[in-house]
Amino acid sequence: KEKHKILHRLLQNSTSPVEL
Amino acid sequence: PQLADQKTLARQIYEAYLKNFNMNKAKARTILTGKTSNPPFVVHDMETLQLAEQTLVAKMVGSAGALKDREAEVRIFHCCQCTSVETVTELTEFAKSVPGFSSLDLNDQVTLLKYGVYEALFAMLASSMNKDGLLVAYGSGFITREFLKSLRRPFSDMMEPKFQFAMKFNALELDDSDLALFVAAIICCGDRPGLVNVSHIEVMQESIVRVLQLHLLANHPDDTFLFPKLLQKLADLRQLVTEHAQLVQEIKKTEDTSLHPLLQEIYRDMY
Repeated sequence: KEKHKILHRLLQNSTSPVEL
Repeated sequence: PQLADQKTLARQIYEAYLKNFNMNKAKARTILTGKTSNPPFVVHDMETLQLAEQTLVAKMVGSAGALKDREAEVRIFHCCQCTSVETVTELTEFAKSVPGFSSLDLNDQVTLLKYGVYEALFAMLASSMNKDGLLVAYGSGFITREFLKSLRRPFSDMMEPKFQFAMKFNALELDDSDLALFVAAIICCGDRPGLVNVSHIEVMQESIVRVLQLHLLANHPDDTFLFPKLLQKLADLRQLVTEHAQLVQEIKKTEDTSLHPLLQEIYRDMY
């Protein structure tokens, strides 16, 4: 799970932006 | 009743595609065929690149100003990463709208995205390409294939294989409704490494692929072999991503450039 933190976050929370 | 279900699934996937992707083939073709009042700014050399950076992609490149003194190749590579991150975000939202995806095991959702996003990205990138170049910055710019080829190695090797794929893929003349189902089929793929609940995904994959097949027969009655041709494209995309991942690893090793954390996650232990 730790290996794919951002993907997990994107899947669980649509409002969380990915910082460029 | 079964046919009605299939039509509903096709419509839901198409609507999710139109809602979640900023660029689509219809928009891109309107721009590429010169049917807009604002033609894209053409980047074809270092000078036009700098002009474009000052206007079109100022937000991407100039935010921290950290890249302004770096060489053009590094700045372009950074822009590619920004676009990739945005598309991965859009693809994630699209996947969540595909019926059944969100009820899959969360780790399997991650695995499907990890292995599917780049294949989907390169399939959709073809919509923004013609033989001479590629639309960038939401369609406000057009970067020429020749200019990308003229960059120094290894950066010059980055886009040419995607153009070669795109030219063959575009010859199939898919529209956005076909592409929506094709992208869904790429993501819902039961043979990605490390999946836990394969049978659950295979059920989804089967219904999407069947809907794709029926949709192609109805939408392209003159091309009866379109479905098998597209299945071959799935294999070609896998190869394209494998080569792309190797090139990115090479760039990471030999060049002084950073890789976005989201992309690092995707590439790590991929193939």
